[in-house]
Amino acid sequence: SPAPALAPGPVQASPSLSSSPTTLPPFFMRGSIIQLADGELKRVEDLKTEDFIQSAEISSELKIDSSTVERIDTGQTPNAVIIQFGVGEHKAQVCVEVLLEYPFFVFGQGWSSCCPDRTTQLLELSCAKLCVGDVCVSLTLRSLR
Amino acid sequence: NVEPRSVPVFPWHSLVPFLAPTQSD
Repeated sequence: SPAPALAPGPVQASPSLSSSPTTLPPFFMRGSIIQLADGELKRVEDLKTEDFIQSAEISSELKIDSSTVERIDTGQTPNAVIIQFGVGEHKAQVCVEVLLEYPFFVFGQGWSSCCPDRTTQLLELSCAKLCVGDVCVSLTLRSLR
Repeated sequence: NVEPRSVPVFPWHSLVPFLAPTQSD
């Protein structure tokens, strides 16, 4: 089931990092097989913006949100950062604490992280630098107004 | 030659986070 959503206010750990931002999920490793909503299989490094948009269009439960990076601060955990996003059309402010190398998918650009060299070193996933102003792909439930 | 048996397949939506606040605005 999709990971729980984050709420605004106090900094929350990213749901994809379970309870603490100290681990990277296995599916970011280069070569990982990803299944799109139409059943097509692609490698994580080959994914394009359209793959997420089309998969969300097919999904009856999920919808794509645009989340703009507003701030990037040093995290409370070593090797972590706190990223403040403006989420969705209302630019709701949400903060997440993630590892420096945690990749986000930027519209029209692909995988990006706060420390691309570290991402490439650990995951063999080529990565751009995540910057303030980048618009990332995120998800929301269609049932949420 | 040995065929790989189980290659994990991950759903597309596990790659991107849910960031939208869940409380009512």
